[in-house]
Amino acid sequence: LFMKELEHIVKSYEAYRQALLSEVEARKQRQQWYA
Amino acid sequence: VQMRNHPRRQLKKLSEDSLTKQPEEVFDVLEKLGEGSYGCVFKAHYKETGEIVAIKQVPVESDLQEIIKEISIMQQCNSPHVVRYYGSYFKNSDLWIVMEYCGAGSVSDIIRLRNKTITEEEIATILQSTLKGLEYLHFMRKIHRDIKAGNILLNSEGQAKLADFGVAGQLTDTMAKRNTVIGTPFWMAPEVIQEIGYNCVADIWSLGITSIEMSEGKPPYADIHPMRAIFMIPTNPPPTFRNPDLWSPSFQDFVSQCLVKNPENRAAATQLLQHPFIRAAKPNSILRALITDAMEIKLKRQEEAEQREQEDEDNSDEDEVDQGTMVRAGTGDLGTVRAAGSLVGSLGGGTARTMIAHDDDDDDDTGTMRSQLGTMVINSDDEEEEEAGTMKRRDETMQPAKPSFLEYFEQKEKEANSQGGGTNADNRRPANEGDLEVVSSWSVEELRLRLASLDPQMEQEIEEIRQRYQTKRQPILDAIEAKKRRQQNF
Repeated sequence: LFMKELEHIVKSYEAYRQALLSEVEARKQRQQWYA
Repeated sequence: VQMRNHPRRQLKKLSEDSLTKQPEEVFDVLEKLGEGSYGCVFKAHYKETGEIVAIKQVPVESDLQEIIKEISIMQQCNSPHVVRYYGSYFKNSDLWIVMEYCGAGSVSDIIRLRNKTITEEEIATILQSTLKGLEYLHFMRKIHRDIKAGNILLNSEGQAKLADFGVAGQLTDTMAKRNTVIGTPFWMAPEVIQEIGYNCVADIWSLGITSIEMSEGKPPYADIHPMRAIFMIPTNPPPTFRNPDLWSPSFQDFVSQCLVKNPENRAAATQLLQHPFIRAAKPNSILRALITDAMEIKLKRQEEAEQREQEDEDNSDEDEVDQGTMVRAGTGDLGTVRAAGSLVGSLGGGTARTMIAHDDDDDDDTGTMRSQLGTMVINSDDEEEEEAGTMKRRDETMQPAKPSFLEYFEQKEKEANSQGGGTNADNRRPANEGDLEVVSSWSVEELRLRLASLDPQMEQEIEEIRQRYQTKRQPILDAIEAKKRRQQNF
């Protein structure tokens, strides 16, 4: 049970991290395009 | 320094007479060597023979199951390459485990004390002894499961010995592959992380990582969060040296043979002992300079710490009578312990964070300092046994906790909706990827801040669930403790 909960948390955070990183990257590209 | 207490003959076991006495009658506890998974390790003098031993003092509220397993595994081993077990005592609320003393401490202690890595020649010698230990252990159908520089101890003659069997496992004929996620993340084999079952060669992967650790001072991925490393190890190609030009082709080949991702194609300890890099290893005596150097630094730091304490004590004597009395009492009781304690504190130079910040699962054992890279234990063995029997029950009761950031998003969305902005409340699906769309509404600064706070937030949540499970386990541990109190020394 502990393992499953742990996995759930880690995977969720990993998805969140990816979303944040992609957004940062997208903003960077957008900025470059405007420049 | 190191030869002073070196015993001429090898202690096999404590005498029957010794085991019937109180431990403090049998041993003079000399100094604290370090703190381990379940308690502190002390250097002690065995009065009967004059030999030096290491005593691990474990509070009874610790995970006794793990400790009993560790004792049992050490008890079954009889190899010069595995730390020996001599006997145990119950004393008040502590279990005293008497073990072989390894004067030079662990390989990671040596690296940390000298603040420099080990040469390729020295590594070959250490690896040779370690491989002999692993060959023996694997022959006995045991997996160490936590091979790393912190768990390889050196005696004063430079002989490497495997230590810390707190997470070791025994393979049986019916259970040829285990599936518990266990070990220290950066050293864990891909198949262990993937939970597809593993066997003895998982230790060989860890040995490959340990080779890199000894060469470069830290294992691959040590700079990133261990939880992320866990995702990367099975996905990425096997790690290699940061700067391959610094290492001989033979050493590189040895490491590449350890770090084969498919365990079926990975070499066993016996095969690796025949590798040219290991066959060319020099005798243990080449480690003498390294050991003397490390021990001199240790002694110097110990003296400095003692001196500082003496100065503090003198100052407090002058300042306040009450405070002075308090310090004196502590010193009288645990004089050398306090000094060594300061030494341990002063050694904390590592940067990598532990797997679970509040967990005490560190490397430990005879002569080992506290390490900064912790051991991770996810499924306990009693859970494994449950899996083999009535595991179905688990899924039915499983309710995964929702990460706090998802709750945060939901709250945000709720707020937005209540302000009349959103009408898509029905589309909201907690814990789904859709929730992550909210990131597009944040500023770059906010995105960066959130990225930065991600790891501590995750660690906090992990700690919370760990504590929740600890609370569940407590009544069982209490019952074990009650039973244990009725037992005698063994």
